[in-house]
Amino acid sequence: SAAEIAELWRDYKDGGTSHARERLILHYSPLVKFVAGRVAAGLPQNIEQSDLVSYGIFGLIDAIDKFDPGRGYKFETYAISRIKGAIIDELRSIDWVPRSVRAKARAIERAYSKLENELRRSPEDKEVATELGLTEDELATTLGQISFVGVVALDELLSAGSERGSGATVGDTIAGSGHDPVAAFESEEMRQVLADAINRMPDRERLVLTLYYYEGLTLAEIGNVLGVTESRVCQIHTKAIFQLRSRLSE
Amino acid sequence: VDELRAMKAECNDVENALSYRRRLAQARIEILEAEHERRALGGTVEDLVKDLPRILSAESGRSSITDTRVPPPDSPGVELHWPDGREQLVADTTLAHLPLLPDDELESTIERLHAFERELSELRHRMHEVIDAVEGEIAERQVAGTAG
Ligand SMILES: Nc1nc2c(ncn2[C@@H]2O[C@@H]3COP(=O)(O)O[C@H]4[C@@H](O)[C@H](n5cnc6c(=O)[nH]c(N)nc65)O[C@@H]4COP(=O)(O)O[C@H]3[C@H]2O)c(=O)[nH]1
Ligand SMILES: Nc1nc2c(ncn2[C@@H]2O[C@@H]3COP(=O)(O)O[C@H]4[C@@H](O)[C@H](n5cnc6c(=O)[nH]c(N)nc65)O[C@@H]4COP(=O)(O)O[C@H]3[C@H]2O)c(=O)[nH]1
Repeated sequence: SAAEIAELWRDYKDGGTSHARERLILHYSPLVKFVAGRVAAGLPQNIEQSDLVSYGIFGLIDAIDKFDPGRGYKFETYAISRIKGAIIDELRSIDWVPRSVRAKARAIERAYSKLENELRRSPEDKEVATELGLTEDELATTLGQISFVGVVALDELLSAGSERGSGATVGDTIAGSGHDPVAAFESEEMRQVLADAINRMPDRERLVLTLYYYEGLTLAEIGNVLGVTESRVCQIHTKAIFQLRSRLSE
Repeated sequence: VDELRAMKAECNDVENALSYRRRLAQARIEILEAEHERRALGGTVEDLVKDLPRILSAESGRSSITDTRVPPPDSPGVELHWPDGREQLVADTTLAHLPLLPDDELESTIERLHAFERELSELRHRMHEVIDAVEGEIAERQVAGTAG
């Protein structure tokens, strides 16, 4: 009941004992399972779920220590965003993407940026491949190794225009929500900025991005609707994200 | 299409609320079962708290890259009420007073949570079927619109 929970908070905020804090941690720890599940979706298997949960628990403890019950807002909402922030921060700092993939992604993104500026339109696969000194097949394979799905990838998408937090990002300027990519994405303003950028893209990329970000389909479902293979949809999505990022950061 | 979108938005709200409570129920089951084990094997509650990362991730699945959706809003969502108040199963202070819970109550709570989790999963699955059908319809029209 609400009264019992209020008492748990009073015990901790008045007495500050580790025993009282432990009771709050136990009571609210299911929130960590919820958040960790959402952040984990789409992450590679080498990232252990138990690690995500333990980063999340630190976020929960932080939220418990900082929460002011007198303030009148709901603890769950506050805790969920701190837990998510803690997990994402930790993933950023351990740089969860293998270095070689990171390097390839940067090279491809630079190629798109450069060609867009020179050609004043979206470059074709052939042009991007030539710019990178790859065959079209090699480019397709490389695109297949990079993927941008899930909460952490959304975070990286919204930080277009900033290399690892060195400057203002699209996400920061709009939502002011710091590390909550989902909240940033949910804001009306951000959805408009993204929609405008997406509408200016070539047909197929625009469809994939619209169906993924605005209609909530999975890449597999998009593949079904478009009549293309899953790996092909993955490549189109990755390519589209590079193009989107280069437009968002100009 | 606007009506389809409105219907989908409503279903998504309910789906989000169901998924949230389903995860909480799963977490509570995992913690209570760990407590059950702790009582059988000995060990402190403090150790159990340290062990939460393993406890809360043991059963967890993860979707692959192609089966992942854009992240839904991370809020508890709309309120859900059952006539017998079973939504309290994921909100009460059982976990806070874990060691004080009598053995038989521990077991009966685990059973009730299992039943509740199954029910939430079933309702959630049905919502997915509706949402996926509506999304499929909207997507088909968008693809057709682009082609035409
Ligand atoms: N990609 C993806 N697939 C999904 C999702 N939800 C359900 N599925 C798929 O549908 C199967 C049945 O799910 P369920 O009826 O909810 O039935 C589930 C649920 O009742 C329960 N369960 C699932 N995850 C957990 C967990 O983390 N902890 C606990 N205690 N139980 C869980 O175990 C049952 C079997 O789970 P699975 O073997 O994983 O099998 C799951 C999984 O393959 C989703 O959000 N994303
Ligand atoms: N329209 C529609 N929506 C769907 C469907 N399946 C899941 N969702 C919703 O989309 C969220 C993200 O799903 P996910 O990317 O598969 O990401 C899932 C998945 O990776 C994992 N997960 C949850 N339950 C299961 C399960 O039973 N088995 C497995 N293997 N993974 C699960 O945890 C993540 C978060 O789960 P939730 O918090 O429940 O959040 C889920 C749920 O609210 C579907 O078929 N149609």
